[in-house]
Amino acid sequence: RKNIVKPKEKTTTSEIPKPWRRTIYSNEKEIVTPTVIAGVTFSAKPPATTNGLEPWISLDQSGNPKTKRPQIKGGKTVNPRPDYSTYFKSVATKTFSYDELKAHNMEEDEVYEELTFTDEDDTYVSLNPIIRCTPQRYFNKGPAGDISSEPFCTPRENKELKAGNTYFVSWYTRFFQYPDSDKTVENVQLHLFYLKESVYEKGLKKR
Amino acid sequence: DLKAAFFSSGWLKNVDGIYPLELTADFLDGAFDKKVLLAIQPENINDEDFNPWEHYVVFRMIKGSRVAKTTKQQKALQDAGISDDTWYYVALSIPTVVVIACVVMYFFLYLNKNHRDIHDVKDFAINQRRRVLGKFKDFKKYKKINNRPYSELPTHTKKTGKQN
Repeated sequence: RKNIVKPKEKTTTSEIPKPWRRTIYSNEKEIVTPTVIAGVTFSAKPPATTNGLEPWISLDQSGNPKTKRPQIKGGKTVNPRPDYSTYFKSVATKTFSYDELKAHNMEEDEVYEELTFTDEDDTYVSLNPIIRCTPQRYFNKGPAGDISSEPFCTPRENKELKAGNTYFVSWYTRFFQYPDSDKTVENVQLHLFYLKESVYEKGLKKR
Repeated sequence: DLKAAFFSSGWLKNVDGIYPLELTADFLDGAFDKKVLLAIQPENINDEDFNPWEHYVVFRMIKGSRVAKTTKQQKALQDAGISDDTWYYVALSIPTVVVIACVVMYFFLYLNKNHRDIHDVKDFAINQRRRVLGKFKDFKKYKKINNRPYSELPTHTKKTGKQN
């Protein structure tokens, strides 16, 4: 007699995260409504105190969300929060002439250029718990693996994505800029196309 | 070009840099798997100039394997006591019928053991076996001997004068 399979009760929280309020740009009040997509809560209320070990969400090669919990082991942090270095900073070059700087080891006609990085406005970006795409996470694609996947980070090339699931497509936001200025493009659109496959490409893989 | 796209997300805020793509079964058009090209179009490129092969990722969309598990409906039926295990009955009943038939045959033969005469069958079986040897008188070698089952041993007789 076949034992009846009793699947474990999945703890599903039917409660929808409640909206919360905050003040942005020093004096503007705002109500933020969290949304849950594929198990990930966007625009969640940030914890009152942070110690750098809050869980964050990474993406695997197909674009599935994976929760990472930073831990301190042996004095090092395992699964640390992603560091975006200067990928999302806007860079400005400032030039100093000799008169302005009067450095002792500077020639009279020498000009000193200094790069200054300014942080981006993370009012809304900070509400996204998922790891952001940076050129560091690009991968190589194409038959010879010599084509960069820019601006995409996920999904990876030739991954199998199942119907009925939700996958996160991520791209580097500062990849597209207006040609005449270095302003980032405001909007983008994603399209899906069918590809015709030759029998050879399809292969004889058994379903 | 864009007319060939079977899915377009509409204009998204580029600053987010992320989009939850939900793949629905009807994207597959009934096939089991399809190779799909995912392309991104910035707003400063219009539809005519857009080249999907410029910034793209190719992935394979599959229907996914279906594990034959007791689905919720089946489980609910089982809970309600309705179980469609007719094949249980079939699997159990056939050997039972065979066993009952054997037992009945055994008792039938046992009861009729004195009212049975099968010597003709037995003789036929034995003749079949003897047929391998055949009748002795038919053997060329033993044609002159009268039904002696053994071949004669060689005899060493003295020579007569005539043969010298």
